[in-house]
Amino acid sequence: IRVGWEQLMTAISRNINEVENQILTRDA
Amino acid sequence: MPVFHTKTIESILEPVALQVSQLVILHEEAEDGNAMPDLYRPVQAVCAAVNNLVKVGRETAETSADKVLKQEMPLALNRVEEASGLLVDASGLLRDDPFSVPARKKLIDGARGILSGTSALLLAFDEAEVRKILRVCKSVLEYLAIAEVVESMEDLVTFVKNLTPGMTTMSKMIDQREKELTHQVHREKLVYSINSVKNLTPVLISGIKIFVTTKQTGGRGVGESQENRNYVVTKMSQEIHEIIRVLQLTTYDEEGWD
Repeated sequence: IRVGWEQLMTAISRNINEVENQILTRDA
Repeated sequence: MPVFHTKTIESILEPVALQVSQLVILHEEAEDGNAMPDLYRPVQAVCAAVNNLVKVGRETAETSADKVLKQEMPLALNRVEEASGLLVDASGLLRDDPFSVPARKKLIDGARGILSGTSALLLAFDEAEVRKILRVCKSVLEYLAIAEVVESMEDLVTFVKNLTPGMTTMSKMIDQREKELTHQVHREKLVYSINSVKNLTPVLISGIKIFVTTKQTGGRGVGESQENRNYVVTKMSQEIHEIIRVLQLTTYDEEGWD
């Protein structure tokens, strides 16, 4: 569990960065 | 079986969704009280990412011409921001007490909140993309109706000249969209309908040409050629209506589950 929560936070950061990239690369 | 309706959304959200659900199960199993790690640094990294996302998202919403997106984006961003606040609270509580039950709950609620907020954000963006395609489809649909007032070869040249760009754009957009969808039945329907429209385009032009020629030479069969032209216009319009319908589907009908 110890490793799991840290990994999840890292995955969430990456996920947020990818969402940001999607916003930046698509013409809204 | 797909959960997310586009490959982009799936590729971004699915890994996190899986981890969240696994950790929720682990958390429930570990309620007897194992010490939690210090999550200060990873939570700070999440916060920094959220701050950037919110900044970029708000700027995008402000400059967007899409009114629905303008309304929906800030709401989704608020959800992400609130969820990130829960993670900060949780990491603070865990520093004081690594066994804190409220901290664990906040961690789970925060992780779920970020997932649902980013999901809402991606869906809002995807719906805006769909609206762009719908606008093109509707403009082609409107222009198709002009076929019924073409009475000379000159008109026909103008008609083809004006129809072609919209038809090409629509076709490209549908090809891209089809590749993006995870739902096989929706993909097949889009491919079928856009291929029908593509195949019927030269048939329409030739149908109009026959009508114009027949009418100009005063020959018999004007009514028949008119009927034939109208039939092709109707068929093409029906296929475009079907494309418009399928583009707006995001849930999975029974057909898709089979």
